Amino acid sequence: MNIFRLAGDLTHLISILVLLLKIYATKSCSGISLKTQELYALVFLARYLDLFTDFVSVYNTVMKLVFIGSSLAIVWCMRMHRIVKRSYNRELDTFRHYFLVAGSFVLALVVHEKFTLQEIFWAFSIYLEAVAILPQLVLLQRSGNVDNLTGQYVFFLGAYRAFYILNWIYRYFTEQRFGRWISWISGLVQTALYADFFYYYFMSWKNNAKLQLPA
Amino acid sequence: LVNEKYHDEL
Repeated sequence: MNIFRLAGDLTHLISILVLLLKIYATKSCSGISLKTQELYALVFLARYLDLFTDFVSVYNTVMKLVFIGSSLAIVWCMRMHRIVKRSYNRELDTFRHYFLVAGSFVLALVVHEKFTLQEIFWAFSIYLEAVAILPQLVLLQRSGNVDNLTGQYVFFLGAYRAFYILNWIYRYFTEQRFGRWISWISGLVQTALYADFFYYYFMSWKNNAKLQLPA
Repeated sequence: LVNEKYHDEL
């Protein structure tokens, strides 16, 4: 464990807590893409299949349970909670995310580290996580204005992957034979997808203006 | 090369 990875994991946890806070505090999920939340739940379920077979550390197991539990709680909230689900922008959240699932799974069947069920689902979760934010970014552009908590949610989500890139660089230079090119490439693509959002987020913060994404 | 048999990252 290094400081970059710890910072990345904590930033990731913060992003989920910000989202849960927004939903519970405002009893609203407007501006949040249910499709992105469903994709993240799928990412964690596919990635943590080894939850009960490989014990890495207490920290690792606890964080996996928190990520799976919180992502399912958000999806449940947006689908079933009678007050929250009313504010879901169903008509704006129209990204066909099934293509992202299918594409990631096909890619995982072709490009993986080992042809085992666990490794294929792991690669699938890595690829899917890289594109899971797309429905959310599309929804933000369509809904025009971004409320603070949703903007912070996307910002922390992008920052977490940027910290992971620093973690991979650190591990590459400190651990011999550390090769995780599936994560590296996918992580770079994922962070690049946030780049334009970061730009507009930073500009709005600098000009102290409300975050407006170009339609 | 992968330096461990399982994924130690989240």
